[in-house]
Amino acid sequence: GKKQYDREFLLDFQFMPACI
Amino acid sequence: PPGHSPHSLTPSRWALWFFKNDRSRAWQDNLHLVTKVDTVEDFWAMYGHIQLASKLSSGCDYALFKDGIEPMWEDSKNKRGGRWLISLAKQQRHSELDRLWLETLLCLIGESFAEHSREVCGAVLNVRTKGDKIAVWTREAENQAGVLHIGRIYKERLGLSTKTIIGYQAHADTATKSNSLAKNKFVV
Repeated sequence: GKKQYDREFLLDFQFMPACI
Repeated sequence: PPGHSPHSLTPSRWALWFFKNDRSRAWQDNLHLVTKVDTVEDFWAMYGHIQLASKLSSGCDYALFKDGIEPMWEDSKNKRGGRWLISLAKQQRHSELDRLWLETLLCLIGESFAEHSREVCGAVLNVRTKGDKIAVWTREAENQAGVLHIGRIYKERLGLSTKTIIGYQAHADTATKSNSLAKNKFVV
């Protein structure tokens, strides 16, 4: 399916540490 | 906070390309595929590992395109299309370029143009001494409704004032004229 992400949602991930 | 499972960029996987001008080599030999991303998490990992746009040398380009479309007019998915072009003044490299390029990337990976997002092929950043440029490339220059929708949303997302006019040029027109002379097919 098609996913639309708003900019605030995307920006929330910017400085999250990569977690495995 | 966002959850822990990766957030897919469905339906698109995106490829980042880097162009470094070396006049001793053919244009295509200077174009390098850096990486492909298909999750929000991968996108930020990539973004954190590459130079900011404002730190690139003049003559360099970044391009983020849907997987399977090469960042050149000749690609079959681009050749009937065109671009919304943002031309920046020299001094905007330090004040605006990074913000505008990131916003452009977020518009792409967020599929911000609703059903018209499928018309988007990618985006190109040109870092140039005479003034940097950012463009969103779309697939079909004759798709007036799609092109205008994308242009209006894009202009709003960049935070450009209503007095600022941005133009859309068909690649077929740009290819036969110098950039400054290619006529605008649409403006918003």
